[in-house]
Amino acid sequence: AWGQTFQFQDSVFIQFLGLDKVPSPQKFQPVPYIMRKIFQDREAAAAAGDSQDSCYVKDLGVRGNVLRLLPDQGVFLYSKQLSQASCCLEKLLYFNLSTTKDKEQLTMAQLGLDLGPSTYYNPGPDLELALSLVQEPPGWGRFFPKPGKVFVLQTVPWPQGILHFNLLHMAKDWNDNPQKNSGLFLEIQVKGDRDPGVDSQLKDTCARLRRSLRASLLVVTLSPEQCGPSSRKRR
Amino acid sequence: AAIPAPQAPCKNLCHRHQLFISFQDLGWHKWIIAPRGFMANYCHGECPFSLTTSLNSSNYAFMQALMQAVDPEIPQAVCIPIKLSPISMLYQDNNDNVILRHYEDMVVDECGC
Repeated sequence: AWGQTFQFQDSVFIQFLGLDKVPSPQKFQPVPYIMRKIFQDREAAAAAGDSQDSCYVKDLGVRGNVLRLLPDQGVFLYSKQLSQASCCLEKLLYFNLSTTKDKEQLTMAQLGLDLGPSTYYNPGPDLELALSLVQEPPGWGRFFPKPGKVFVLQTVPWPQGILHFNLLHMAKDWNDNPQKNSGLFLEIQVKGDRDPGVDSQLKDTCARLRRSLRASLLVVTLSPEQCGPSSRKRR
Repeated sequence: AAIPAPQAPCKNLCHRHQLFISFQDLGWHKWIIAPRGFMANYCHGECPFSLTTSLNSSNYAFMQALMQAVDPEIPQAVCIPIKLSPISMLYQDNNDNVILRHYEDMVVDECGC
């Protein structure tokens, strides 16, 4: 009987946290620095008895009370372009926004691209990143980036850190119309003229980049129940 | 009518008790990344009429205690949290998303009647 009661309470707690069922992750995902910092700062403030606005994320400068780090669920693409000299990497990026509740208001969506560790003593070539919207969901092994819809084009000197891109407008659209979420197409090219003699070295660099590339979407949302006008008045 | 003297010894009076909730004990450590638990605390104890003015009491607690002194059928004023503070939780869901959420009113800081 105690077990049954406890199971019931377990499910109630799960709902309270905004989850449908008890998570059973196989392994813990790495927690990005910014989330750890926000967590530690809030813990420190609570311990010190400082009052905090739980509906404002100071470190990110946005309103919100829930932060989610969505891992990329997309796949690498191996098209004919990759055999071309300048094309280094092609990847479909996909983020599942379905865990965001209907009532939650999106206030931030930041794409993070971690191109992996770089060595100061052995810098690689400059890279050109192009991000475009995917027009249709991938099917039959094919996908179609929207023509002329390259919305981010950035040259990155090597070595580089984690790159961030603001995708709020797009994520809002995906959230309102989930059928529109077919992901993003990421293309990384090596910039400038290159000596054909260093091709093999470049191939190694691109292979390393494919292995180390990590993409994630940091999403901040605001729950009207917790952060609406009535709750502000109550506080 | 004469007001009866308090029956409860000091240790039985309304005050905050320590209660640590360990996520490991509950088996939730498998998906809650941090914290490992938190000091939730709880309120327990009596709220006798004569002390309702000194036990962080509301005016209503005073009135209820007064009525209870007159009519013992009326329950005593209740010992409840009067100041709560939030906690943040970092956890992982079934989609491998890492979530940081702020929960209001999770820790009892002060109790009253």
